[in-house]
Amino acid sequence: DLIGTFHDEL
Amino acid sequence: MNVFRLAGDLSHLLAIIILLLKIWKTRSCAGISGRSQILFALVYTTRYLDLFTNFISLYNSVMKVFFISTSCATIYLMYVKFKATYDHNHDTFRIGFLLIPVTILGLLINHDFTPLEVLWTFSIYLESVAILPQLFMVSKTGDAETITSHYLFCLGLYRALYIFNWIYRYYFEGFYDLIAIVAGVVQTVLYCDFFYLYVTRVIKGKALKLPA
Repeated sequence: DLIGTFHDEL
Repeated sequence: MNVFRLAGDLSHLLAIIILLLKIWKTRSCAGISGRSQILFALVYTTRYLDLFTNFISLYNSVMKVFFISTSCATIYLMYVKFKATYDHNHDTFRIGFLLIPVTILGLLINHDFTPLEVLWTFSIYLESVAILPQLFMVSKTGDAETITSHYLFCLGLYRALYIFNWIYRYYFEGFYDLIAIVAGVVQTVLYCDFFYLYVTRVIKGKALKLPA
């Protein structure tokens, strides 16, 4: 799935 | 967190430490593009605004604070403390040529048209090209100090390792973020010419001099 607004990477 | 991402983050961390050590130990920022450093500071401050809205992990927060604070420290060292050593005559890349298209692209192609998300997207696009003033400066002067080339190598390697991380995540977690992937590939491709020179010259103990 494509995560839109939650970014867990730096 | 997989091994590629950890290695990428450590490479990124190492790049910044090398840069700060170079400036601090030699008391000089000669050969470093202040324009690229301003772009990087802009990248970190616009991307890590979610420090205040989302908690991901202690690791994540500590790294974000580190990247924001060290990028500000670098600018302070270049434009205040060691201003006399800043080689502005060779740092002439027009950053408007990067900022304007990247802003338009961030507004047009994003996951979600919200202020934080547009800023995140802007920062991803900007990071992919933020090194151009530095690479332009190296090509203009025709060489780079060995320590500067180590910095550039680690900084380029970081996003290349992230590409392996994205491949891993796609296969094992079903996760992908096209904006990050496309920008990350562009970013890595921009370093290819430099990687070639680094491997063929610097690793063999020679200075990084561009072929005439």
